[in-house]
Amino acid sequence: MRLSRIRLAGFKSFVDPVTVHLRSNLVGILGPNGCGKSNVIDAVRWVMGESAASRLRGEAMSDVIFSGSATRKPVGQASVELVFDNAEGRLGGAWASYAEISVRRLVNRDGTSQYFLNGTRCRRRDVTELFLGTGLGPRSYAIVEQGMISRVIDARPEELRAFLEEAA
Amino acid sequence: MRLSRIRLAGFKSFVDPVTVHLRSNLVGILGPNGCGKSNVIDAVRWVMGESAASRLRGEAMSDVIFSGSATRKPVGQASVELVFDNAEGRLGGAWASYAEISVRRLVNRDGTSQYFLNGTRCRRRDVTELFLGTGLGPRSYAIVEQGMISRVIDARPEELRAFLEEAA
Amino acid sequence: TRARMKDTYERVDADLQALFPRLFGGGRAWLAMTGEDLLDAGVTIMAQPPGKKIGSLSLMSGGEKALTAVALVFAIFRLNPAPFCMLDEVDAPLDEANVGRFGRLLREMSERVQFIFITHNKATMEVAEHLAGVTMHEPGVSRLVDVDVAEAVRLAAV
Amino acid sequence: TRARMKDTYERVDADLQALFPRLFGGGRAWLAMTGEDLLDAGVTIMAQPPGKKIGSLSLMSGGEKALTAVALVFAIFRLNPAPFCMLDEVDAPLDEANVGRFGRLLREMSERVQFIFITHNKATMEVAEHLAGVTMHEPGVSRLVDVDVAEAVRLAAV
Ligand SMILES: Nc1ncnc2c1ncn2[C@@H]1O[C@H](COP(=O)(O)OP(=O)(O)OP(=O)(O)O)[C@@H](O)[C@H]1O
Ligand SMILES: Nc1ncnc2c1ncn2[C@@H]1O[C@H](COP(=O)(O)OP(=O)(O)OP(=O)(O)O)[C@@H](O)[C@H]1O
Ligand SMILES: [Mg+2]
Ligand SMILES: [Mg+2]
Repeated sequence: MRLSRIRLAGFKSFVDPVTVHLRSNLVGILGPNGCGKSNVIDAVRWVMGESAASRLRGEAMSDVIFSGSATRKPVGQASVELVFDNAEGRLGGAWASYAEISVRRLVNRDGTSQYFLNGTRCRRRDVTELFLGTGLGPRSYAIVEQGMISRVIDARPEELRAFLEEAA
Repeated sequence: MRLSRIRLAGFKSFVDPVTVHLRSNLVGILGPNGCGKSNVIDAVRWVMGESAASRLRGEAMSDVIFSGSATRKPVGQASVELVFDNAEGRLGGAWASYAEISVRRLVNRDGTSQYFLNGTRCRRRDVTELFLGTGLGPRSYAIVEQGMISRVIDARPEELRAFLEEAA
Repeated sequence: TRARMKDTYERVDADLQALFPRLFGGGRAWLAMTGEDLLDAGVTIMAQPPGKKIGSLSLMSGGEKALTAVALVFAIFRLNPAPFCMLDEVDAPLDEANVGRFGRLLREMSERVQFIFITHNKATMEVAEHLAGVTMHEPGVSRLVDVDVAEAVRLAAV
Repeated sequence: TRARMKDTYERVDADLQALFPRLFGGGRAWLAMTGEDLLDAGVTIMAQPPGKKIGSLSLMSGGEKALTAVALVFAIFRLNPAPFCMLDEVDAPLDEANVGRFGRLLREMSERVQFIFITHNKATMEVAEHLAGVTMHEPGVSRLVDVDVAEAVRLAAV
């Protein structure tokens, strides 16, 4: 199961719909300071269910919605979609027969989030269950945020143990 | 008042006496990972009176004494000396007439520190008083540790106020 | 369960022992348990960069800590290869020699794991098979441009 | 005293307003008080990188935060130029354009302040008038070598 694309619209600095195509197993993202690179990582963690604003560098969950720029007005909604290539059928259960799996999250300014799996409305729990056992999740070892790489080294022994258990 | 040299002996990875000459107002320090660059900054903060082991990345104050390498035995003492060029007489009071001012700290494995000003034994308080009003000190805004630059941005308003007061 | 934790611990420990010297060009690292019972003991990392004594991790340098953390994360990936791994400027504290070793390991691990990595480092950009450039030609608005490596180096300087 | 704090606040605010646009190539930043009374109110930084709205500092990027912090530290130095300033890899999160602006300001500030800076960045190395190389030819033991810029670039790659 590979991530084939990330589609952002209204999420943080990505006010216009943008699709990031991940065409191989070694994709580099680059650009000047403040252009929106780490926002892409925030988008992936958000769509997988991240529920704490502080973990998305914001003060409120509505901080993920484009709040305007010098020339643009704020918008009312943010949406992020992850599309996985499941051709090998790695994701089991009900999803094994789907060649592509799409996970999408939508939020508007009143704060209520909606989740979708392959276009069908579902609960947040369905999304977290989909990723269970794959090692993925909003705070998984698979996503290393900016400046946090040394966190595993500074962790206390019981935190490191919890880190390993998550991977088991 | 310019810093003209730093002399380390037995301090962290500087087991043999080393003198860092600061020949101008723009001195770059470079070298591969783990070679001892940040240890030089720790040395400067230590000699100015830093008393918390955790602020020197250690667990005990004796962690500043060279603890051995694959081929070398540990030593029993660490010493750092800062030599300032005071030709302009910027440091007032009793020190105004000295063209060079040396501040030195010595520690051995039993933990007791000795301080010296221009070769004469003194108390830690004499050293902190020497730097009072110059903006210098073990935790001064003048020394930005590795990875800590964004700390001023993440500070709470009352912390930022304290930061400004120190500089006043 | 106890058996599962034991298996996890032993496999990550073995992979850490294998990966650390490859990233550091020598030295060794391993996991240690802080207690007897597998089910509630804590886990610590013991690391010895080449030529140094085994010391407390807190005395390690910024680059040494980052590299040790990468070795551990990659060891966990060998145990349970999540579908993708996202790395945000993990190579920022590394010197050129370590960036080189990091890039080579990244390329090798990419046979089983998809890596999406943000970097300002030209040597790491060259490891990528595809590059996505993010720009703000319209101030405050992020867009994507496809770039090749030579262009990428120029883009980073805009 | 109140008068002293007011003077400090106003002068650092003025210098922050002057230095921020020079580091960012535009935009603006200033200090704001969180209360009425100068003697106990907190102080916050308001920053607006070029082309963006004034937003909470926490949403800023890693590089933007580092550069804003440098602007503040340098503003404080203008108020009370301590004899020296030591910077440990503050340029690590910066892209090439910001590293360039940082280096130019460093060179200008060095007329009044002595800077001792640790860097892996070639562009910042070139700002230095003198370079001190730290090596561990004997593993675990730090020594000093004098280097010139070309040699420095090679040393960083060892
Ligand atoms: N809700 C929002 N609306 C508009 N812009 C936003 C929003 N949230 C964050 N931003 C903007 O996104 C920018 C930060 O982007 P990001 O952290 O992704 O940068 P980056 O490319 O990672 O940069 P660096 O190389 O410095 O780490 C900030 O300048 C911020 O103003
Ligand atoms: N008391 C001590 N005795 C011997 N070696 C020590 C002692 N304290 C620290 N060290 C060694 O110093 C090294 C760290 O040095 P330092 O943090 O200065 O590296 P650095 O040059 O700043 O590297 P980086 O570029 O990664 O930040 C560690 O490898 C550590 O083993
Ligand atoms: Mg970033
Ligand atoms: Mg360092």
